[in-house]
Amino acid sequence: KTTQSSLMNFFGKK
Amino acid sequence: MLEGKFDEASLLKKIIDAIKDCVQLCNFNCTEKGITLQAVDDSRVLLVSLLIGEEAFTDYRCDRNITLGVDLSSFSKMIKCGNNEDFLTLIAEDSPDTVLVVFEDKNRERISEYSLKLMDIDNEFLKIDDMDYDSVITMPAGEFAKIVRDLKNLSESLGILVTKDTVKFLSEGDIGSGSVVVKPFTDLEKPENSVKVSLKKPVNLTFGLKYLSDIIKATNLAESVTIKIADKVPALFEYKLPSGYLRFYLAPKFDE
Repeated sequence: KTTQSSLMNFFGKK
Repeated sequence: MLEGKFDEASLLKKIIDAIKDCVQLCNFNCTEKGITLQAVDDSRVLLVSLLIGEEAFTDYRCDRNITLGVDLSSFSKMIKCGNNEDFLTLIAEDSPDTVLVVFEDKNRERISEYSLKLMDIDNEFLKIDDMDYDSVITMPAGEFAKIVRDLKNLSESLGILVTKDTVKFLSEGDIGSGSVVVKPFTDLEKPENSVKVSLKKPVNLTFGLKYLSDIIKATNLAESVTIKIADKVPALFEYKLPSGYLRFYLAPKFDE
């Protein structure tokens, strides 16, 4: 079973 | 004031077609260097980053930075009104409420003008640092699109495995499984058909095919696609424009 990660886990808000 | 004239409307049509299904409300940031856009899809899994460089236009001027808040589904309807070969010019004042889209037919004395109402869009801007990728693959954009379309019939997920000189795309689903192996290949007569694989470390990642299906809508924009991947970070899919790029950053799936 795989889970989709979010971009927010990797990129910070500017 | 912004005035950007494309030699052919088809370029902007293809760009908008490539992104309008994954992001809807976007700010086009116009500067003297060209037009940029960054937008994230509602699920925050896919990020679109666009640069239309000044040299992609036959004429371009933008004295001050201008933001155009655009609903892409409306914009798409308007730019479809022009023929592919028409000149397309975008015109906007310094603090615009509207953007003017002007089509000029090169063969006839026909000019059509459309004015699109702009919106105030408060979108998140993510900071993307340059990353060191473990593997970089360049392959024909059409070939990548076919792999995604074919393997999407089997599963919701696509595995991308890169080992020494070999890229394996695979999907496993209820009805069975499928895989496509691509190896480096140089086509001297048609360099755009070549496949390049550079590898620092083997990579094994899984991505949602729903998002990859959105990414391949950019296929018509470039002969080849460059895929940059590294363990446990978003992958970068890049389609080069005549000047600039259309990039997609896609967050991976993980085993629970």
